[in-house]
Amino acid sequence: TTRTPAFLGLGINDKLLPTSTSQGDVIIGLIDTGVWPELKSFDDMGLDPVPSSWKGECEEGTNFKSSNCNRKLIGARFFCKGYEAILGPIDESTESKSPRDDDGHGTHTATTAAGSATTSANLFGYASGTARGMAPHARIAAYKACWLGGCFTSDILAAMEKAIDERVDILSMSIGGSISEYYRDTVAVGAFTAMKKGILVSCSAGNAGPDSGSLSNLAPWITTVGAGTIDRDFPAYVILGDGRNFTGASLYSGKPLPSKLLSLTYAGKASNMTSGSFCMTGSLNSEDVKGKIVVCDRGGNSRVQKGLVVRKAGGVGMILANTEAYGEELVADAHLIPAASLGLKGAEDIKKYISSGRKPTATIGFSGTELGVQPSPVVASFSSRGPNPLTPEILKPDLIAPGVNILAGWTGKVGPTGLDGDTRHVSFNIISGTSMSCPHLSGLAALVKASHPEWSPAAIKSALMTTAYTAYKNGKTIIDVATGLPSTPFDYGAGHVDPIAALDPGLVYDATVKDYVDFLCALNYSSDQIKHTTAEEYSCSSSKTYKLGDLNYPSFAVTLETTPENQDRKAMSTMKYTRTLTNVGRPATYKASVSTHTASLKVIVEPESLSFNTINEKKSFTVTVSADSMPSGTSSFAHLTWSDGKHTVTSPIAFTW
Amino acid sequence: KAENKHDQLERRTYIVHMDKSHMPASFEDHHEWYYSSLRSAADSAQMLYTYNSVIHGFSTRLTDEEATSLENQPGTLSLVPETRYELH
Repeated sequence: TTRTPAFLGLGINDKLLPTSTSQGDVIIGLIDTGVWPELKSFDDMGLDPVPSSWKGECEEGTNFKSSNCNRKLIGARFFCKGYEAILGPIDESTESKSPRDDDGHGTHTATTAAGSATTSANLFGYASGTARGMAPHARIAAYKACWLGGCFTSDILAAMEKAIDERVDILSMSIGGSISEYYRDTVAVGAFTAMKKGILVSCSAGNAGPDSGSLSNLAPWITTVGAGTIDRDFPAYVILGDGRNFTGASLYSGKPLPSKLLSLTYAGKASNMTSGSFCMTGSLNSEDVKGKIVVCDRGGNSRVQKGLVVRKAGGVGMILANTEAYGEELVADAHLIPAASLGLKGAEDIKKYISSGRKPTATIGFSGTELGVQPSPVVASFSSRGPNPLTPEILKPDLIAPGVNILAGWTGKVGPTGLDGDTRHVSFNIISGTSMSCPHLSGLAALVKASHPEWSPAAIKSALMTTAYTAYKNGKTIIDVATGLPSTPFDYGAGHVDPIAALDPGLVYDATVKDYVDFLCALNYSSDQIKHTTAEEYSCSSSKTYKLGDLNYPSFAVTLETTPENQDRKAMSTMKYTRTLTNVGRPATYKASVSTHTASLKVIVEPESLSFNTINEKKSFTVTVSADSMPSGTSSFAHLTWSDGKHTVTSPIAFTW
Repeated sequence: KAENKHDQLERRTYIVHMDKSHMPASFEDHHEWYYSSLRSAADSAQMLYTYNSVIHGFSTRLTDEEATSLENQPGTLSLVPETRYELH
């Protein structure tokens, strides 16, 4: 990717960063749509021989040879038996029965995680610079389990098993499905075995935001990644006939609109269909849009598809209007006609202007790439939000990473919009989603793993979470673009990843397989359900009291008593949590502090100070929360920080009633 | 194509979790045992994958009746219907 390494503070010469040799020992497996191996981002120049631990290989198939692998792309496989069983044999004239990526998504995620540095990367001149993965010397193994018709769990599970057996270190999965109990959740089950074998599993949180409780990939042994913006925009301008000017976003690169103002219309008024405002295929009346710029509402179909619908009906430009659900979030697309996306406020103003009936006119202009945009990051509107709909006692997402307008490698099979009619071939594309934030985190986890090969997946996750930041340099909380207001741990989890800080966290909240089994016991899982989840025999002790909140997790989610309806009297409830910190730094004394903005909440940490004398020394503490009862649905937040003056080890605390 | 369509209507893909501790001593290899369990519940069903580490079991396509029969076989922990995941 371009820009995100700098945005994340990954300077080339930072002395904390692992060497290229130690990075080269880390293997990132991605379960996705495959890989386009000819890209320069998979160049293996300067890489050491493949680690001797590696058991994988490059599987041959349609337009894919074992020679497509090298010291960067060290493994490539495909899994299609489940897909073919449902949809019939793969039509090899349209889809490669091989690890080759016909979609682009898998190539984008792989290069984001660990692509080699490639100069002069850009998409039609946008976002130009040197593109590199987060761990540019780490190895990539691509497991194709996602096809044009989707990703089926039998194939995903087979891919996970292979990746685990072949000894990847990090497993990156930018996919999600419906929520189910952990023992019926294929990715959760596969990730448990991966965790047991020391593999960190990083998954996308989902793009169902900003609705609350919209997350996927919820298991506590998974690292669940939401998405934020970076300090880069692709501004486009919509100028109205009355002189007003609105800033939007676009990656359009073709012939500009004529310099004169053009007639402007709203798709909802140029269609006889009830959902005409979305510019669905065949919905626009040619006589109403011919020669005009058309305002289309976001949603219903793909954003770039709307431009084609407008063009087919005779329109010459398109304004993609955000609705309430998208707020002010601007997602740039490589439209095939002059087009720009606009935030909710601007979109509403333009619709009012059109309704005013004074022969509305407009034009659209494009001004390339803007850097240094502030504030950044902001939480992406689409990023799925907490609370955790399955286990409210575990806070999810775990953290956020860059996921908006990310430039990374692309397939040679389809153009940047992915539309059939898009014949443009590009080596890089700019796309958005928690799919993009997940491999950022996977690559950063690879850096931590390279620096600390002995750390468990839980320790790596803890390092990434407890060093994440929640405020800008001016002290103000990271904004949620969906509302324009300060975001909360339900939006960003522990905060935005800060990889350099994560390399030296001071302390970690480690967790063992037994801790996760205890968590399953706390869920009251039967022995069969535990066996499902863990693929092993474990039993819960009848003499032990298991508590969900006692999982040694780097964040806290406190569920409290609600005030009964029609009762004014507030009852006080008290909850107690135990956590254990492991020293991974020098001997030091850490002091606890809690920041909370709600007077009715009391948080007591005991002891208030912990001294560590040796490496890997463990110390436990308790957090006691007392709170008045509140109406159901109320939430509040705090942060617990342990600091020795050099390190800050911070955990979010989310309270829900 | 017609066969596929028929198959689609009749069968669903399941991920079958097996309890290896229930494998009868007469089987030397758990694959054999999985295969035998599947055969006794569903004559013509094919295994898509066998899973050895991530879970113990296999995936296959079964009719409702076959699924019920397999579920009742000793050593079968559960049948989880396949779901479709999406790119994020």
